[in-house]
Amino acid sequence: KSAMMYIQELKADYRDSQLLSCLESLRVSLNNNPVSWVQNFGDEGLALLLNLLRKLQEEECTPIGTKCQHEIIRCLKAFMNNKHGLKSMLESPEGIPLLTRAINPKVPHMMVDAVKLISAISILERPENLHERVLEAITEEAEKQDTERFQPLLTGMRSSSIALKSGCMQLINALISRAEELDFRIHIRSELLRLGLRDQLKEVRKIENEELKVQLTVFDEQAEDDSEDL
Amino acid sequence: EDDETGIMDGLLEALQSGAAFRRK
Repeated sequence: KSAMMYIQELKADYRDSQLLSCLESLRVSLNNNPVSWVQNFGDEGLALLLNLLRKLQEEECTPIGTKCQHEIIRCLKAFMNNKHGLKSMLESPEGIPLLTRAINPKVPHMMVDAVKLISAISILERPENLHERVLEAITEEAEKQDTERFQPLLTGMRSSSIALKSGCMQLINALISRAEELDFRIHIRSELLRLGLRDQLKEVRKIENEELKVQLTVFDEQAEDDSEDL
Repeated sequence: EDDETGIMDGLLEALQSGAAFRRK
């Protein structure tokens, strides 16, 4: 199918299983076609995906609606896997806020993908201030939910999913490592520790898992370096 | 230059291995 055909389908107001099947097929196409195909899908396709994600996030959650949201996150990952798509996504004012809204501990599988993508965006050096845009989106979403901004990450750390714990630690490390000022890094770390990360880390350190251990080591080393600098 | 692919895969791999956090 051509990129244009998917654009037509995304405009067709498909629902439930028909929408899910379209999104699954789109994800495969975005992953397997050349960059020129992704370029044809382009800004219009991205805007349709983001609109759809927003609508689904605003609707009452149904299992199939949640699956569609997750599939859109996967499509976005495939779309961002090249310079053109990544640039379009970062230029879209809604991209980062909508991805941030997918940090939902009630849907652990989707949250793993969302925190990883946001971590990746946070560590990009260009365009500048991406790390700040991510923190701003996290803060604004928490204000809407009337909760602490890092609460979803702490809830994710308490999940039984090791992949989610590891993903949350990745985002925590990305946010801390990309803060330029020592004071700000210490501030973010303290905010997390106070919110419950201190107790959570005691439990998480007992888990035998290589991916998780890498992130815990990064967290400890960064804290140690900052402590020395201080 | 826009043809470069695998950007997200590379970033995710660097995050997972810890390489993304090594001080320059």
